[in-house]
Amino acid sequence: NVAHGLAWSFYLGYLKLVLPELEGLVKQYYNLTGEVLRSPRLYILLPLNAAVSAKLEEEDNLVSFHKNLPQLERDRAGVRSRVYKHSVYKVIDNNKEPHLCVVEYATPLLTLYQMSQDNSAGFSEKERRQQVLLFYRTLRDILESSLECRNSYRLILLDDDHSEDPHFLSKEILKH
Amino acid sequence: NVAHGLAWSFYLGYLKLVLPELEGLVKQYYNLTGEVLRSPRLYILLPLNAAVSAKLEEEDNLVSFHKNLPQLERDRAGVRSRVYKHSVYKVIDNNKEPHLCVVEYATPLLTLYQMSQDNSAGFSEKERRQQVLLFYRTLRDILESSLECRNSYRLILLDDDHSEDPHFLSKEILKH
Ligand SMILES: Nc1nc(=O)c2ncn([C@@H]3O[C@@H]4COP(=O)(O)O[C@H]5[C@@H](O)[C@H](n6cnc7c(N)ncnc76)O[C@@H]5COP(=O)(O)O[C@@H]3[C@@H]4O)c2[nH]1
Repeated sequence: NVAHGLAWSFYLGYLKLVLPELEGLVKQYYNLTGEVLRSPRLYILLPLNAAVSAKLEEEDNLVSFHKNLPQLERDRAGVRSRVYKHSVYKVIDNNKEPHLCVVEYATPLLTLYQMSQDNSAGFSEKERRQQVLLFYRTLRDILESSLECRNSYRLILLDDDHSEDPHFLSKEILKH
Repeated sequence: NVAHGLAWSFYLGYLKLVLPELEGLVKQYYNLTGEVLRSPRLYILLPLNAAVSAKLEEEDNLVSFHKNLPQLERDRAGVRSRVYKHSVYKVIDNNKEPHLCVVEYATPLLTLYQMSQDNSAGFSEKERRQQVLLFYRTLRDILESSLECRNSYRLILLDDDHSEDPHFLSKEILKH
């Protein structure tokens, strides 16, 4: 089951490394910029249709890139000083107030999307939605049992019924 | 099948992005350092026992980190200017001659290894070897059909029968 392996990979190869460091990076960011974030958590976006954008502003113009957090460097599998970084976005609410949030899409959904487009991957568009749900549930269960990652993330499942609302993304982020 | 999804993820999320850029990065590296590499290909190490080291010198002292190639930056899934880089290693041969090679382990094998250690992942040590072989075959087939990645990589399957030979890794790299 593709989604099962991708959820474990996302946790073991990324979230387990970066989430415990997040609080420290947010403090460093405050020392560098004087800016306070809405939350010290990583907001992880999971669109049910697996349509992942490179830039969040493509989805909602009330969301704009602000700055990157200080980066982490780790020696991983022969790559020296591999870089891990997160982006801070400014999200405008109903009262035109700006909020700073650390947000990104769950990268493995991009793999699910591209696999459903490639004939040789053996994976149809119809199966994709099921796999996204399986990915979400597996990841949620892994993270809930993870002591290292407690309180450092928010999983945001995005329904695609709201694609006509140009400000669906900002509202969903600010709900949390 | 975990290995199938991880092979596709490794290709779609990494090799398809970086391999077409490799020749350009090796040229830039030459312009910066005057150093010629043994080959413009990325050597990808696949140990059958999935035991992936952070640093190659831990495996063979004839292999030592030299420098990193110039890095690539891409906007991916909401992370702005995500960094992709490869490490150049100096590998000494039987005649004490040094060779410069771009080498790294296939990082998803680290996921397979860690999954076999975690009880809740549903994945035993016995299944792991089979999954590594499935990962290798799936990746090899994907890469052979990929026009973008032609001639820019070498897959090096590492048997664990040679673990008593302290210079197995350097010999395997230099065979190619
Ligand atoms: N948002 C985000 N930022 C990151 O820095 C990052 N690094 C990993 N991941 C995601 O976590 C999971 C585990 O990563 P792993 O390194 O084992 O596999 C990676 C790894 O084998 C390879 N790869 C990707 N980026 C790099 C890189 N910069 N250097 C070396 N290998 C890389 O290709 C696989 C798939 O990558 P992504 O499809 O981007 O998603 C990964 C994956 O779902 C990231 N996600």
